[in-house]
Amino acid sequence: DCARVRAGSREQESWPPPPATPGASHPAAVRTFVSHFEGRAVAGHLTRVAAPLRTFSVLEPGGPGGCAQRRRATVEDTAVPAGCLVAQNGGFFRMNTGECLGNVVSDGRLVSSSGGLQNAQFGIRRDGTLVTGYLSEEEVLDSVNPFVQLLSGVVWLIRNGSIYINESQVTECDETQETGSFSKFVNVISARTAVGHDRKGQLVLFHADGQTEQRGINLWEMAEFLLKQDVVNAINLDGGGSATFVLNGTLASYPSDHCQDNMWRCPRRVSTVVCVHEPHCQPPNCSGHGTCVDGHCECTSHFWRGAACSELDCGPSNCSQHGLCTETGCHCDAGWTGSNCSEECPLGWYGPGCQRPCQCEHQCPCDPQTGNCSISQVKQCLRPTEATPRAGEMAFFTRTTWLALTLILVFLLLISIVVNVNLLLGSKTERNRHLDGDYVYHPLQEMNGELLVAEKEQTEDTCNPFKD
Amino acid sequence: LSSGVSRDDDLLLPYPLARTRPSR
Repeated sequence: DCARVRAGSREQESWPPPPATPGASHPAAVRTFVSHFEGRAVAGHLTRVAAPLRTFSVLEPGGPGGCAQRRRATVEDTAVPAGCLVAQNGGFFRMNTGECLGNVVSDGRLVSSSGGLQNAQFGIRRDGTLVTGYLSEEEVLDSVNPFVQLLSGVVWLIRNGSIYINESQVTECDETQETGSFSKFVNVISARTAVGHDRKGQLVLFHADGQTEQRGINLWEMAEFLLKQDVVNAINLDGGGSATFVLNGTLASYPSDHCQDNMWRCPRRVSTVVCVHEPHCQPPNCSGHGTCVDGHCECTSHFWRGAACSELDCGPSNCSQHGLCTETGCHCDAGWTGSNCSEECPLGWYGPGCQRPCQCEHQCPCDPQTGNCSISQVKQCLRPTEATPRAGEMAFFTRTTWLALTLILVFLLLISIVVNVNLLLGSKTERNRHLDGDYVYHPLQEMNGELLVAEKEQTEDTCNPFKD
Repeated sequence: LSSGVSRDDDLLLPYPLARTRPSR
């Protein structure tokens, strides 16, 4: 319930992303310690995370929507489905309602905003910048280089390599009546957790076992321990019975809350969780144009390029300025074709990608862009205006000739038929004349003084009336 | 491994539970 700051910039440290180390080794290095703080042995874990932009997430309790539903869940229950290699409890929450307190951004989604409440914040922006400190509401909602992960704690432990606890007390709680509890919160020993980063830009998670007023460490001791581990900026997260460390999905710390059977200790159902996982891609779905393999986007189509498969690239010619680069390659403007749209349409074709045949008469080419028919000087253009009549003439001539020829032939045929019929009839009549009525027999005349053999016979026979 | 529900009995809170004044 401290002051709210809606706009402007507040005290904060931004640490640029470390240079990408492709094929980095395992995303998280977990070290276990048992250290002595003023004679008290304290066990805990320190985790260093390489490439946090792709391997670190803030998770809602029980998965997305957990804050809206004011869910509480053990760290294991949230970490296992998310595939966390390492997980710890995250931000503070209202115990009786489960309300997530402070700002929460999870995998690029703004889950909740504290409206500018001035408590310690830790986040990662889209470009990988690590941000620690105080943020106005406007800075939380920044869309130019938005936060992809963000959570709130209480007390900025280390700022730029120096302990910053006193300054935090002034900023984070300015009311005397609360100072009593705030000061106790800072100085009491208990189980503690923290998040920050080191000089290499590796994210650092800290966890120490304890129990309020009995075991564990206070914030000063935690800050000193982190400074020795080369931590440059860090904030304090929820502790006490909330402090939980989960390794490969299994509880690996000694929570201080008692179970219903107070012989035993049980992990508390908490709110947000900080999770270290195999490298995610940025964005996780590779802009919908690729698959995430070991934290790197493998773009599906040959033309999607870039770390997020979000850039179209059709090659240096960029479609020769005559087309649009699409995920299936160059879509050529009207009049152009070829894989790089560098070729004009072939004769007789026009339109986008030269897909349309010209519709001109006389097979003349048309304008490759518009398809307008143009009488081109191109010699291939058949000038059928002259040729057509010629062709027509040819056709006409051929047709007429054939017709005339046919008619003549038919005429000749008719004449010959008539003549033949006449001849036939004539000879018939003749014959009939011979065949009908009296016969007059004219012996054939002597040839060369001799009767023809047939006639000799004839004369010997009776007269054979049928003699032709 | 269900370890059962905790009693939430180890409280470490930076601010008192009862709200001493409304947010400004």
